[in-house]
Amino acid sequence: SNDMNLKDEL
Amino acid sequence: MNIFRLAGDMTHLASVLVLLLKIHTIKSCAGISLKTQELFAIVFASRYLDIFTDFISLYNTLMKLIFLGSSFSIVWYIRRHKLVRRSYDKDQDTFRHYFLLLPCFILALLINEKFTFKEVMWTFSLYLEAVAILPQLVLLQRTKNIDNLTGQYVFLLGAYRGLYILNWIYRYFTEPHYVHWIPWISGLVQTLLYADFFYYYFESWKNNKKLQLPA
Repeated sequence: SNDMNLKDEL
Repeated sequence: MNIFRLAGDMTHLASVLVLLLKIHTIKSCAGISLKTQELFAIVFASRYLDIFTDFISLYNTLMKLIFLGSSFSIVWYIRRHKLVRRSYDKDQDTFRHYFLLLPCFILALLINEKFTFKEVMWTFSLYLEAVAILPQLVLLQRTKNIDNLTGQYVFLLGAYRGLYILNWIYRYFTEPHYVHWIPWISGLVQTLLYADFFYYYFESWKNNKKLQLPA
């Protein structure tokens, strides 16, 4: 999802 | 993961290693701003609240642990280690860093993608990271002799931010629905803060001279 995209970054 | 993202993370990791090398091996933190290091520790603590609740990948969890562990141990070293503490430029490192916390927090309360505790703290960490380098840049301006490790440390931090922007551009064109204004704008602000430093860093490198920032 869109949310997951964001949180895979550090 | 794309090459820019990986290179960005590796530069970030390298910056931390360079700083730890300086502190641990040379037992010196001369030219390093404790204020910036404290802000980074707060940045990671508020950003990685999901570390034990949301599993993304082993890589992700390991890197989070490294950034949390290193940032808090650097603060511990500068504050508590007998020898390292002595090398700290306390009188020069005068930036009122606590004044950055409240505006960043209020901004995170007002501008976020979702009004939940974790999301607000995550957004707060982005805003705070954007400005966390300011005490370090001010200290660099006041430092007469910037040693190589300190210069490399700040250079690597700036490079990490620049590479993250390339990563976002790459992801924007390769992934559907990849639009994230909050991290993009704060990341851009953060990177722009390094522009001046980069200019003088490359000048000193080109002319083979010692790095010095104009006051």
